[in-house]
Amino acid sequence: SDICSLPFLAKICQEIKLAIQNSVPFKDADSDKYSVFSALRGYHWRGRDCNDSDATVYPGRRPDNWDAHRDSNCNGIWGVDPSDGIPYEKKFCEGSQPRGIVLLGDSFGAHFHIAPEWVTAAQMSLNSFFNLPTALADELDWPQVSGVTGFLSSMSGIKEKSIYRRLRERNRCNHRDYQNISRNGASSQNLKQFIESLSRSKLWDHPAVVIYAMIGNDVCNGKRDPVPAMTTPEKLYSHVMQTLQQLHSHLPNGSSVIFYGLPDGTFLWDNLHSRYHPLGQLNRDVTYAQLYAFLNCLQVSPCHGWMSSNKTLRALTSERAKQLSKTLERIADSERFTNLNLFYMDFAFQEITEEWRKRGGQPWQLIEPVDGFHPNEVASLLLADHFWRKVQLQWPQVLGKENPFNPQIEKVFGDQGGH
Amino acid sequence: PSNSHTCVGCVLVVSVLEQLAQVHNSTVQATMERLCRYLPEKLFLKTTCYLVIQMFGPDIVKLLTAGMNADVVCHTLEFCKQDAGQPLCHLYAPPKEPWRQTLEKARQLVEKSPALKRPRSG
Repeated sequence: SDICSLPFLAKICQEIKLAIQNSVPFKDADSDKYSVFSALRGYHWRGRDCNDSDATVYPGRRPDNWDAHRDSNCNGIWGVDPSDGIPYEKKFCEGSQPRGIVLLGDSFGAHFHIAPEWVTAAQMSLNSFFNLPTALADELDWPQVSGVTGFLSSMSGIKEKSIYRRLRERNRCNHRDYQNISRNGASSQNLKQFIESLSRSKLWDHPAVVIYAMIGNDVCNGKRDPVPAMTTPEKLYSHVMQTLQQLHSHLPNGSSVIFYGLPDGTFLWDNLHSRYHPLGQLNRDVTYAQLYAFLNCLQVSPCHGWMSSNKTLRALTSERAKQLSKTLERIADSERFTNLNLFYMDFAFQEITEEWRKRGGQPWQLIEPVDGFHPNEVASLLLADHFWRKVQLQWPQVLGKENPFNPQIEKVFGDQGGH
Repeated sequence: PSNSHTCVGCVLVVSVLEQLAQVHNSTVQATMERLCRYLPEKLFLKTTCYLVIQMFGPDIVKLLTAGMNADVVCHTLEFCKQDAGQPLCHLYAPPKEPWRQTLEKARQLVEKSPALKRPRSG
């Protein structure tokens, strides 16, 4: 019943379990938390290591001797310009205010996604499951195409880019400096179990832009009576302050933390309950209302509070979400840390729904079809666009300067070795 | 509850099997083999699929051929369990006959099946 009980697989199973439990790469020879392997918390989750046998070489660090002899920060910029003897890193990146992007998030941030072609018989073919092994090794998450740290082009054809890709376009010296510290089921409370996997040194690394996006699990659970298990504003305040203390002790001066508020999840029931789930499309026999009831009955719903036919429960969940968002806003407005600047941003689902409508879309097209819960790739990228516009307009200092040497970097170093 | 995810997994897989048979107008046996063929070798996915067919295939064939749906199949094969005092969880609309009668009929079809003695975890 358990493949890991086979003696020849026991050791590798143990190592994989540890990597997933600690949210650190499975394959990481120098233990610097960066990997040359994609899945199992490798470079799908944080910038690819360019030397996995040297722990002093990793994305996001300040360059060693201006990277004259080696690429110590893996941004693909190194060596000396033969025309004047100046190291390229000094020439192109000095004073450019490099920034790394770090996401502390849940399944939304990690981009949880079950491909509809895996469960839709009418679309199934030999090609349908080719990406299933990678998805399983990434905990059914797709951080490589997520709204915050995605580095691959969108699979949905939308032109908007992730926050990492925009930060990289703003300053090519930021190449590979991304960390997606997210986990399915993460909340303000259990973040302490994996925040240690964050890699940032006060002494050696560039400042970071940290996005705190625990957008659901403080009000979402699968319990028969979900309300008593929701986080209270007092508890949230205490958890977030602990997180900030930890960030303050790890992040270089000039770093920022941007809190995302919680969405109002009533749009789930309002837009989906009478629509057919992919399993019900062939015979028109399974609606999202039925799926929600099934998951609630088994107590495995990702969010009983919002995925419910009970209007009062949905309203109570939204009310608590609003209180928690207010708490985050209050923390951003009133707390001070010497190394960190704090900001708060609403989770603007209403705005992106409007934007999507203007483009001729329907709100239900922004939700993951199989789980009927998570915002999908299009929604994530529209949110990234909204985030970027707001930060650029209101807090541009968070993003660092635009690098005037970007064209030269591209000319000399091409794609900078990929992500 | 510990067996809840197993129940969701079972209902999902049996639903896909049922619909795949319908789309290709083929037998349940042939459909199970088709589904396993679709899966990649990596992570033992194909091997596991053939193993599952070997263990539970004959019972699934009997039940689906007798017109039972995924809910009934998964309750009969004990991937889904009704806890005492709790409602019986189902994805599809309930059968026309009462649940107890439907499940009784289904259980008779797979009586003495060796698969029912195997563990349901993992």
